[in-house]
Amino acid sequence: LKHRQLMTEEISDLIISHEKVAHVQLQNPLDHALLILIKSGYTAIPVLDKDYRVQGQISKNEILDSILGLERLEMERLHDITVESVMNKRIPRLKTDATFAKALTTSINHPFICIENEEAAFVGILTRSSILALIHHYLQQ
Amino acid sequence: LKHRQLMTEEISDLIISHEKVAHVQLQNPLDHALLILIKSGYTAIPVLDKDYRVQGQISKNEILDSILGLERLEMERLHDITVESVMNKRIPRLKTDATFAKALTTSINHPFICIENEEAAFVGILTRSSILALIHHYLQQ
Ligand SMILES: Nc1ncnc2c1ncn2[C@@H]1O[C@@H]2COP(=O)(O)O[C@H]3[C@@H](O)[C@H](n4cnc5c(N)ncnc54)O[C@@H]3COP(=O)(O)O[C@H]2[C@H]1O
Ligand SMILES: Nc1ncnc2c1ncn2[C@@H]1O[C@@H]2COP(=O)(O)O[C@H]3[C@@H](O)[C@H](n4cnc5c(N)ncnc54)O[C@@H]3COP(=O)(O)O[C@H]2[C@H]1O
Repeated sequence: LKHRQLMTEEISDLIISHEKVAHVQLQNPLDHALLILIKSGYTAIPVLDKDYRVQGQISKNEILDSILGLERLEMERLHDITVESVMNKRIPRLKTDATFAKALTTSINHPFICIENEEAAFVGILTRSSILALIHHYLQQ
Repeated sequence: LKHRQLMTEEISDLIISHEKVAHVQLQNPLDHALLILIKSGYTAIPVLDKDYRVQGQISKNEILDSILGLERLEMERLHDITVESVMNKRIPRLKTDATFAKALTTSINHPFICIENEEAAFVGILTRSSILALIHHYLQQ
């Protein structure tokens, strides 16, 4: 019975709200995105459009990989490339009423999951650490 | 009963063996470590000493943060700084006979955990994705 309780639990309590989520915009240049990633310390962050909808995510690795030349990192190119041209567009999204079971399955291969509302507006993210913490709490009992 | 079965399970089946784990050495310069991190795509990797013992872990963020000047990333300094001087030394380690319960608790705040044998030699790593996959398999039944 307790299994069913956990797996059907709603995820809304676990969501990190969008105001607390570091993000960048599609048209931002890569030097801006790299600075946000270094300052925040995050590996990857969501990319939003002007209507506050999630369009992808960007990581330090995608940025550095895009300027890795034969001999060195061509840092001078960072200002001329947009986030949109190197970001990862194939990212998981869940609705706010998704079950914990769905979030667990998705988190196996994704460190965080973007959460949207019914109108596809960005609500926040769900992270592996919060999923693991809830499982730990549940299995402890 | 099944709870107890999962929590007391040994972690040995979940370990990614050391031959498959990207790593660097203490005395490597940062430009070498950054290249390994970009080529492998990993966020952070273990740092080993000459006796194949884990001494810490290094990430793209620690490397870039260490050369972030007021105006730009001072890439020319990368060759003169060693991994040892910027790596994170406070990392979790578990022994090969640790229980799943201990691995779950540790993984809440650490994306991967270094595993050592009785003589403190590096055996491999345990990742959040493998912990989440086992939990998912267990809760599905
Ligand atoms: N400032 C901090 N304070 C405390 N612990 C920190 C931390 N930064 C990182 N960590 C720890 O390191 C893990 C990996 O972070 P990473 O940045 O690679 O990967 C992160 C990052 O890419 C993204 N993320 C998390 N919080 C975010 C936020 N507020 N804004 C944007 N992205 C976020 O979700 C991924 C998974 O996060 P998760 O919490 O599961 O897992 C985090 C967390 O356990
Ligand atoms: N080449 C690849 N193929 C398939 N999926 C990939 C992948 N690279 C990354 N991922 C996915 O992205 C997650 C985060 O990877 P990240 O590099 O930030 O964080 C990684 C990385 O820092 C480290 N790691 C994993 N495998 C490693 C290896 N063979 N050597 C060195 N470090 C490794 O452990 C962290 C957690 O790994 P985890 O598997 O839980 O979680 C991985 C995995 O779900």
